[in-house]
Amino acid sequence: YNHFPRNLKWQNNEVTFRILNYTPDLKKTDVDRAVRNALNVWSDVTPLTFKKLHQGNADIMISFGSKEHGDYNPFDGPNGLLAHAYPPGQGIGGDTHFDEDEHWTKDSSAYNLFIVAAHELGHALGMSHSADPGALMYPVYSYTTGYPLAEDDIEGIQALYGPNPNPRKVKPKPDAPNKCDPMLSFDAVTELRGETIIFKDRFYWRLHPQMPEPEQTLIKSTWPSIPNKVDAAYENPEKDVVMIFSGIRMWALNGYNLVDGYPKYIHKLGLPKKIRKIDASVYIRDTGKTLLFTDEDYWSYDEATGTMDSGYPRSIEEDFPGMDDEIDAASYHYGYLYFFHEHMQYEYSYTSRKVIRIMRTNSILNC
Amino acid sequence: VPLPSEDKDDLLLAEKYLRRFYGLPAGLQGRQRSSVAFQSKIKEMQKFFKLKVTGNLDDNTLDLMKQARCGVPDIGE
Repeated sequence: YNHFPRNLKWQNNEVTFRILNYTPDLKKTDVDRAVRNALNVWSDVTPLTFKKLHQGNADIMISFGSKEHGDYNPFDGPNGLLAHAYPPGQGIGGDTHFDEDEHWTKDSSAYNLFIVAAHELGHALGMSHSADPGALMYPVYSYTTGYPLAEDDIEGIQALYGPNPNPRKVKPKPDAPNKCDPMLSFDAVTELRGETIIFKDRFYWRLHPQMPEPEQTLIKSTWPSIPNKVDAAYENPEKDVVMIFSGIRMWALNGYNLVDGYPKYIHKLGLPKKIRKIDASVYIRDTGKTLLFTDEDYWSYDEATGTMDSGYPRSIEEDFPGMDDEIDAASYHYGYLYFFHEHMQYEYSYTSRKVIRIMRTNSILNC
Repeated sequence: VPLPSEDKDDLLLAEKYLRRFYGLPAGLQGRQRSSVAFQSKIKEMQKFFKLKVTGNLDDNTLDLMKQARCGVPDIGE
């Protein structure tokens, strides 16, 4: 998290605000509720209280305007700049402006007013931008559901105002995982049109042969319709589809798009009802089979016929000597299977039927 | 060699972005000095967003500059 220079903050914990005008995109009551909920996000974790004024000068004056709107800090039409706010202080200090040329909504169909308001009011209280992509104070817009503050945001605002003396139980989002954390484990690994996608918590890293640095992004900012937590994933390149597994459901993605008819239950693949989760999955290009790992066992699914091969489940330990532990994620490259378990990855050779190399899980992330 | 028009658009977008969010000085300061300032501001932005710090206007950096965002600068006053 960052603060503004000189740690600008309100000296009084009772802060006033006033909504000067409204966007026609939403009902007046929706705008009032979005602003109030956005203020509550910050009052939940600090001693701050917010009092609404209906006339006169408030600490935080909230308004909608387009292009040049009176502060010589013009907006730019649709997209691009969505809103801005000024740090605590007299006059324009604390004032918060929304770009009326954006389409403001209550859901994820366009720019969500509550999410943008919560971010801008963070500025109005003294927070500057955070470099944590999972933080509310990260400068780039992304739609998320649930409680918007991450631990990073809470630490930042409490460094200015202290904690809420009567805290209400809130569940902050964990910070973005650090790719070079030596104890890092993966949730799932898959290929996607020549790139490697690695899922961890609410995020995924994207590895591209010509991109030296993995790129970390929120899952929901690319695929809003899949869950925040992925158990397993694999790509069927012939169909140009990536299968995502979470709990007892599975999603089929074609690039950014969800294939019609999904999500479906994983039991449609032929798994017994007692299976409630898939740990890892991998498509073996040479055989056209997809291996699905659950606890100590694994299944083989024939992509061409769309059926589960008979004689499964089989024991992972028996068929993959050297792999006597559960598997978090799996991938396959040129005759080698890569099993990821906690902070280690095991390179297994199909031809010599043994583990031939053990590395750190995040060595794939240039760590 | 003249830049193809698309590159020129990207360059203008990048200059505007860095001027607004990273304090790139406005106006003409002589070719050499402005390109040094330009590169150092790109590095600052790449560092902030945890991109590979190259000082070059690569695809990743440009992609990020085109995303919808808050109008408050990322650094400084």
